[in-house]
Amino acid sequence: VPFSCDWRKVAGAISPIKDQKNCNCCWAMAAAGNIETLWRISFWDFVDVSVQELLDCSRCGDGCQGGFVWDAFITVLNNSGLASEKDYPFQGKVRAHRCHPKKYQKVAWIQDFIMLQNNEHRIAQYLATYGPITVTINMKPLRLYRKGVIKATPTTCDPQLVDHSVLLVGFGSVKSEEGIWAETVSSQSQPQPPHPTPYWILKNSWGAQWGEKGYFRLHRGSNTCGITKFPLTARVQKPDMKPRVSCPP
Amino acid sequence: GPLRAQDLGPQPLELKEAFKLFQIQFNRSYLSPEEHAHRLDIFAHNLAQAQRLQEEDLGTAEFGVTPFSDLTEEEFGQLYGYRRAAGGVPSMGREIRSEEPEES
Repeated sequence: VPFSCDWRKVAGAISPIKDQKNCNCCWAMAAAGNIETLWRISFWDFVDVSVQELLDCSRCGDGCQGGFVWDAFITVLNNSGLASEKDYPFQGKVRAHRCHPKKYQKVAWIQDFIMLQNNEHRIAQYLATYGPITVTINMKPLRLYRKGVIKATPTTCDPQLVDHSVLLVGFGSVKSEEGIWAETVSSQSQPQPPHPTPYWILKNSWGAQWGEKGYFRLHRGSNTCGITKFPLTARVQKPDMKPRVSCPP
Repeated sequence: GPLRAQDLGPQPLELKEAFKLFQIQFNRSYLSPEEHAHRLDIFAHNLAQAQRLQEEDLGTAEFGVTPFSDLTEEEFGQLYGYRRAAGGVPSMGREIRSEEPEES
């Protein structure tokens, strides 16, 4: 596992930040973001797929009332792919009778999808090797989040109550204030190594005005807010095929 | 009881200023003075909530005014959550047993 990895640094690898507006469709936005990124880094094909098609053709009723990432992937498999966002644009509401999977040309499709191990080391390894994945977290601290690395405990952010799906796009470490302080202050007594704060970089779907230009960071290594509960990703190539580009540090 | 703007201490004008800046930054307007007052109350409550989150956080995160600062937690959950999963998604157990990522 590399020390850091940020797929945002590959020009065009990550599609623009989405805004789910008044529709509980984080599950579809996360799945779409996953497929878009994998197509971009695997085939250098800069597609934006239709979230609205995922909602209209959802297997589980009103997709604006919530849903699951695995249902989005099953919809993609059942419909043999997805149309483009341009052809089938996001409306922010479900129109189930408007599910027309054959009406528009498919711009992206998937081979299958998998759930990774509930292990942050394995998740980092997969992310760095194969590309961004979706995760489902407890969104409690996100509503009033502005910037920085969120580090919660199971008491302050229950890792079992996951209710929001997002796209994991990278990881890294930042030297914490305490680390800098320890390094400086302790120089006369006992030298102590700085205390880096490892973090995940996640792409949200609440618009670019929220958080760090639409992204946020969660502490890595403590299962903060249940990040390891449902790590899912589509696969757009054969399992042994790696993307054309590697994750920049 | 509910925290009201006037209960927040000696700086209600600062609170109103902060709310005005929020409205400008995120392009918010309200249909009536009653609605405005209601949203100001929620804004004040959310500032207090952000303070609590700040105290609880063990990382470097900053909490404060966001595009959702005029929404209650319930309103926000209805608009942006994933209600079908609220209270926990169906028990999945450990579905993946393989060490290898290429095996489903």
